[in-house]
Amino acid sequence: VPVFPWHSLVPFLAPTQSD
Amino acid sequence: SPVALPPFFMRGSIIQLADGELKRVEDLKTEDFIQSAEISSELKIDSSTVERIDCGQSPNAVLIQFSVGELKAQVCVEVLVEYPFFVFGQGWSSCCPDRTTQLFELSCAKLCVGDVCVSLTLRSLR
Repeated sequence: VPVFPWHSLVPFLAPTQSD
Repeated sequence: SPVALPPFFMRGSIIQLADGELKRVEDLKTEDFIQSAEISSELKIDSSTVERIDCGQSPNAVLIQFSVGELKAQVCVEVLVEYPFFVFGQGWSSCCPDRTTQLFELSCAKLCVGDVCVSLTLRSLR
């Protein structure tokens, strides 16, 4: 049975925000 | 072109949280994402508010515009209408919940303007 990592469920990586 | 629906949205798919715990995709809660991001060294959870939902260029596609994080960075994604997003405090939601349920047996709410979705950013600039 394949196991998928939790973060694969989030469809996009938002732009990194600088502090 | 719109992002196709990956297999892990099928009801019963096994998802591994950051602490190693296994859960079915339909059983995930907001806390699972928050806690997984807390112990992730690379990823940070952020909130993305749905600002607009428009028709996409392909049949069955929608363009969703999000406002991300405190800086309200604008992100636009084109996905199929059945693509589910995880809404804080609500769970899986898509533009066409009936179709998501029909294709993937994943119960969904209707994704609406104003909904706040789980999104991720990298923890630090490289």
